Amino acid sequence: YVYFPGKPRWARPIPMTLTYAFSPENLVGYLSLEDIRGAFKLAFARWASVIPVSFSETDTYSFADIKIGFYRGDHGDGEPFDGVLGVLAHAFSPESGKFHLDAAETWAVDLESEKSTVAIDLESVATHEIGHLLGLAHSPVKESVMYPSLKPRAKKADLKLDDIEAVQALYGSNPNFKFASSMESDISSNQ
Amino acid sequence: RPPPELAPSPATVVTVKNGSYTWHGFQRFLGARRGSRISGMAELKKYFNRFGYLGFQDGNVTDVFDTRLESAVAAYQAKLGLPVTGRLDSETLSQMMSPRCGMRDAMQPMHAAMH
Repeated sequence: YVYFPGKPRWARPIPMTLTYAFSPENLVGYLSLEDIRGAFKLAFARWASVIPVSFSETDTYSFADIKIGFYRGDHGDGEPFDGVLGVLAHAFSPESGKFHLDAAETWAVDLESEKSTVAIDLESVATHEIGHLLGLAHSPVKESVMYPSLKPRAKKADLKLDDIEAVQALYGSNPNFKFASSMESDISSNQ
Repeated sequence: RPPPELAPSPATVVTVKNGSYTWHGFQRFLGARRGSRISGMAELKKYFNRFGYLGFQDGNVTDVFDTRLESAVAAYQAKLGLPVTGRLDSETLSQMMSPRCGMRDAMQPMHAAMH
């Protein structure tokens, strides 16, 4: 696993709660807010299960620690989106909290019902970007959530040992966390 | 009057031609190595620049596969757990054309500017 230079993290007393909110003006019309909220809730819960950090949704967008929105093209942060596929999303290192998704993608909350060949699993991307918001950079371990790429119609939202060790080194372990063999990753498959 | 349809409405099917994928054009660089000159290779250099592998010193981006691009390819392969060859083999190009996160791989973190 890899950290950002300077190893930034949210500098608050542990255990901490981070709030998140969705930009009301920057959503995608074909997904309901309930579906989007559900996918993010699952993604946040994955990280919260391994570290003593909890995530709470708030309606007060301007005061939220983590601000989530779907944007097209140049949206003012110097990192323009590029249309279908290519770059899917980006998030900023701590403690910025900015989380942007490319509105041009076909975001899916259920790959079985979404038949598009270019559908991108929202929960998988959300889980990856939350890793950035917490302070993790891209990992070279292919099975890890923090690996930088994700194929269309693929689901990769389960945290692997590489992700868990990385984030626990920053925030400590959730006292209720239990390691499961499914979290192991086979780094030999990288070659 | 016909009864209301109980079956779910058919899911929307969206098809996108391969050629419209953002980095699909990189396929033509398959097999390229140091010394190769292929039209459009400047776009490949911009990709490596965007994700933190290649700096542009003088702004003059050519279509030549030079030693700096070779180093960038090798760094990319090492960073993404691919066999390090310094060449644009099929595994490397397949990885490069995959959709991905916009965060740089080898980089300074993205900082939000405070206004």
